[in-house]
Amino acid sequence: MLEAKFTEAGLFKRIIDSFRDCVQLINFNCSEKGIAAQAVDDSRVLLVSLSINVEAFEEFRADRNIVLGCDLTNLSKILRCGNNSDNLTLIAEDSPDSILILFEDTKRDRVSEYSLKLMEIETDFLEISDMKYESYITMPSADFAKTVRDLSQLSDSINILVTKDTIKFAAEGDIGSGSIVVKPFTDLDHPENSIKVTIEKPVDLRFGAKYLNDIIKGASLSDTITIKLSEEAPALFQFDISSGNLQFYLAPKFDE
Amino acid sequence: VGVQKRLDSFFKVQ
Repeated sequence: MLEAKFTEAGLFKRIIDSFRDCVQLINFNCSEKGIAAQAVDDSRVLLVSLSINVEAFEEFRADRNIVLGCDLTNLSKILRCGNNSDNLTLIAEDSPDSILILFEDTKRDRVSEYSLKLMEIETDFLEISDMKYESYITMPSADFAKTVRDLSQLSDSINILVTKDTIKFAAEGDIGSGSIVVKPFTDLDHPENSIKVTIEKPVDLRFGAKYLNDIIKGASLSDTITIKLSEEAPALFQFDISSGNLQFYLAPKFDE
Repeated sequence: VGVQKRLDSFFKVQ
């Protein structure tokens, strides 16, 4: 049996909203470690990987491994029925064909209960071995989101160039071109505003703006984003939650 | 501009 209680429904809602536009169907794998999920978008360019550790829940119990196959459009319809401040509990039997979603407004003693039909989703699992990256960036997620939104107006591709003391985002299209350069700095009073760059080797990569626009939806989960880049591997964009994270792996574009 | 790579060329499918 699975019983997973979030103190605030808003957290689970924000997690689901962060990737429901790029993947439709996903298996949530529940185990004693928490809830994990992985899905690839239809074009097989963007991979979403979610892990919510046990510590992120107010209460968590999974007697055995339970798979919840969900259509995210339907799941978010139900999640919208609860208030962000409600307690949210997911309840499922060991081999469930539906899941119970419980919202509790503890102040008003109001309980609402929904049942969502589950699906059998057959997916191949991509094995991500420990990859070696050449550049690491940590920056405010809101800054990254604005950068992506601004530059996507110019082109369907955005370049990210990282050197020792500069990160340059650039786009070039029919109407013109644009670039945004940021430099590492430390804000001691507000560490979340800091920009950190660690590089072993400079990188110059190009990504589809469409996918970066999917990724920045995760900005509501965390004040910061960590980006790991390599010329040889898909880039990793990571948003940390209280205990766990949401990761997007994005395959780059290459010149012919 | 540029050719979009797929994840399959980097990751093993299980």
